Order: sequence, then C-alpha cells, then structure tokens
Amino acid sequence: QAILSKNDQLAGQNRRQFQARGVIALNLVSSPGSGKTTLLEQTLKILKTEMPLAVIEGDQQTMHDAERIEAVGVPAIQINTGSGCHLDADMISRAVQQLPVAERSLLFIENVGNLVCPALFDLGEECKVVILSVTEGEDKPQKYPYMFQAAQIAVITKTDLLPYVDFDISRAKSLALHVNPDLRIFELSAKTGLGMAAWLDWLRSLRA
Amino acid sequence: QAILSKNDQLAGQNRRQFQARGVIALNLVSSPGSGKTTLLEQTLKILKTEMPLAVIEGDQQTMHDAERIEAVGVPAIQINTGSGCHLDADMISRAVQQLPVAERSLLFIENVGNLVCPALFDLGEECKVVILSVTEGEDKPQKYPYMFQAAQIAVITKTDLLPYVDFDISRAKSLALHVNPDLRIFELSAKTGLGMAAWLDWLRSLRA
Ligand SMILES: Nc1nc2c(ncn2[C@@H]2O[C@H](COP(=O)(O)OP(=O)(O)OP(=O)(O)O)[C@@H](O)[C@H]2O)c(=O)[nH]1
Ligand SMILES: Nc1nc2c(ncn2[C@@H]2O[C@H](COP(=O)(O)OP(=O)(O)OP(=O)(O)O)[C@@H](O)[C@H]2O)c(=O)[nH]1
Ligand SMILES: [Mg+2]
Ligand SMILES: [Mg+2]
Repeated sequence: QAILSKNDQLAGQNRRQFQARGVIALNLVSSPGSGKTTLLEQTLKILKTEMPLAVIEGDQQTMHDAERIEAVGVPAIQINTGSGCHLDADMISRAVQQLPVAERSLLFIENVGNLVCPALFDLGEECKVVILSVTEGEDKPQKYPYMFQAAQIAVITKTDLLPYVDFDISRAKSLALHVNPDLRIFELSAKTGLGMAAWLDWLRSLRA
Repeated sequence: QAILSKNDQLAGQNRRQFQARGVIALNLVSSPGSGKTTLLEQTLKILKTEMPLAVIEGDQQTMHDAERIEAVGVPAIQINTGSGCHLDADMISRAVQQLPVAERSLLFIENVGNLVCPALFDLGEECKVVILSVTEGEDKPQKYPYMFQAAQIAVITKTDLLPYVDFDISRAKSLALHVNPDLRIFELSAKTGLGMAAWLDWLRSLRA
C-alpha cells in the first residue's frame, strides 16, 4: 500500500507539471502485441504537422518501440523496466526531464504490454487508453475488468482481421460498457486506416 | 525477495507431491487471448480417452475458462486472483486439494494472461509452456525475454492466421532460441488442427 501512495504523490506532481505547461499526457495500455506502437506510428505521421508531440516508451527490454517512433520523426525515449511489469510515476518524471516536451504537446506514454498491473499505477496522465485487438477474444473486459475500469477510452484495434477471427465486436463493446459505463470506444485498423478519423479527431479535441 | 523464497518452498512441496503420485503438471503462460483455453479444449478432447486429466484455471475474474474445460468433460477448478497478476504455489496447493487429480494425471495449469509476472513464480510444475500467437508480432521473445527464458516449451498458435498478418515465423523462432537456446518450439492452429499431432505426441511422451 505504501508503494501506491508514494506513487500517487509523484503522479500528482507530474499531473500539475503537465497542466502548468498545457501538456496532455495519455497512458496507452494493453496486452502485449495489441497494436499500441502501430497505432502510434500511424497517429503521429498525421498529427506531427499539426501539433508538438512526444513519446515515452515502456518495455522490459529492447529499444525497438522508441526506434520505431523516432523513425516517424517524433522525439521518443525508451524506459526498460527489466523484470518490472509496469511503468510508474517516478520513471515518467525522470523520462520527461530527458525528452524535449514542448508546451501544449500531446505526450503519449506507451506502457509495458500487460493488461493487469499498469491498471494500479497512476502516471499523472490525463487519461488511460486501453487497447484491445480483435484477435484476443471479446471476453477480455470481463476477465481483466480492473484495466477497463481504470481507463476512460477503449480502442478496438486490427478490425481488418474481423473476417478471419471469431470476434463479436458489439458483444465486446457491451461487455466493456458493463464493466465501465463511462468508456468511450473507438474501433479502427491502424493498418488500413479504417476508423482512424474519429480517433484523430478526439485527440485534436483534447488540445482545443 | 522473501515472498519469492516462501513461494519457492511451497512450490517444492507441490512438486514433491506431484512426483510422488506420478502427476505431470504443466504451467501454461501467455499474453491475454493468445489461445491457451482453445488449445486446452482441443487437446483435452483427444487425450481424455487416453489418460486421466485435470485443469486449474487462473483469471482475475469470471469462471469462463473453467466452464469451457468442464464442457469438454474434464475436471477443472477456477482460481480468481482479483487484482492479482499471477498464480502462486499456495493457490495451486489449495486448488489441488479440491480437484480430483488421479495418479499419473496430466495436470494443466492455465495461468493468468500476463507475459511478465508469472515468469517469476514457480508453481511446482514440471515445465512452463509459453504460448505466443502469430497476431502479437514476432518480437515478443526479445521484448519479454524473462518469460521465454523461464519456459522449456514454446507453442506458436493461430498459425491459420499467418496469411493475414505480418508475422515471420522463422524470425520469431530464432529470436526465441536466441533468448533461450533450450526451448522446444511447436507451431499449430487449435482451430484447424494443423500441427496439433506433434504437440499431442510430446504430451503423451511425458507420461511414458
Ligand atoms: N492486421 C493488423 N495487424 C496489426 C495492426 N496493428 C498492429 N498489427 C500487428 O500486430 C503486431 C503487434 O503490433 P505492435 O504495434 O508492435 O503491438 P504493441 O502493442 O506495440 O506490442 P508491445 O509493445 O510489444 O506490447 C505486429 O505484427 C503488427 O503488424 C492492424 O491494425 N491490423
Ligand atoms: N484463428 C484462430 N483463432 C484462435 C485460435 N485459438 C484461439 N483463437 C481465438 O483467440 C481468442 C482467444 O482465445 P482463448 O483460448 O480464449 O485465449 P486465452 O489465452 O485462453 O485467453 P485468456 O485466458 O483470457 O488469457 C478467441 O477469439 C479464440 O477464438 C486459433 O488456433 N486460430
Ligand atoms: Mg509496442
Ligand atoms: Mg483462457
């Protein structure tokens, strides 16, 4: 318990610093391989001509995801957690010091791929975005409810694969809303671009 | 650290009890939705006429997975971990007391969907089987190395989806072997049955 309350204090500090500079921080959480980095790549390619952007990447090992983001032309920093299963507020406050985060930036934090532990750790973000791919099965909101309750936004990804998998998208959405009635849900394919417009519009509205 | 060593003691007790009764326990670990329960359903349908079987299911919430196993006609017990992110040896020793595990059974333990935390917790199993679906991307062994190092077996699932995803199966295998040269790797689709024969033969060889 003491770990969480110390984390909450640091998260509060992060949040105040972000708000003072008009920085909107989003915490992207999902299972491993749900498509967080692919969604970011396609999102940043479009938004980078409209607003300042920055990315903090969290993984147990490798620099892969930060390198993919830098290849799009957006500043990114990689945090390696080792055997750790989530990012915490202290890691974020250190990372932000090494990253060029301009005023009124959209700051994306891609968490370690884990649908469990990151639900408990506030990073100081504006909101949590939980990403669920159509290949994982529609029962995840019921089986991993804490993450869907902790999030404000849900993005159902890889919808281009719907013809090939047994995934009932309306059931997945109603199960998610049952666990968290306030969730706003987007459906998209970062690969084909289908559904990206509504997601991009929502991101633009955050800085309005 | 004290938590792990207490867990290791209990795991040792479990292991001795399993060995004394000729029970082979396997710990199935993966990301959420990689196909653990589907693989179990198809495996048990075939093996249930050949040997005694039992299943311990681990999830944050719901009885779904145990119900799916019971529908196949194999005894199963569901452990709900709440906000907990992994099964531990104590949960297993309690569950085994409530489950009819016959002598020389194959006991499958389906862990909570999480590619991080379960790598650290010995349950008393004979070996860990890490499951990676082709929809998650081939870089998972590098990005989540601890789980691939802790496992003895890796199963690449959902190979029926290969025509529709960017997944280089030979690269995934070489990345996995780079992290753990002793891994034995199976490739299969529980949906179409492709590759299941080699997996079933390996399971049969455990009791020989
Ligand atoms: N068909 C399809 N595949 C996708 C889509 N988005 C991502 N993928 C694939 O899904 C796999 C994982 O994608 P990533 O973007 O690396 O996933 P991630 O959530 O960032 O993974 P981690 O950071 O390792 O947890 C890759 O093989 C991608 O090509 C999509 O919209 N459609
Ligand atoms: N195409 C295809 N889909 C599969 C296969 N195996 C499982 N699936 C699908 O993958 C999704 C998840 O399957 P599950 O078996 O519930 O996965 P799981 O690993 O047990 O999930 P959790 O217990 O929630 O972590 C479901 O939609 C299944 O239909 C397969 O071999 N091929
Ligand atoms: Mg990623
Ligand atoms: Mg399951």
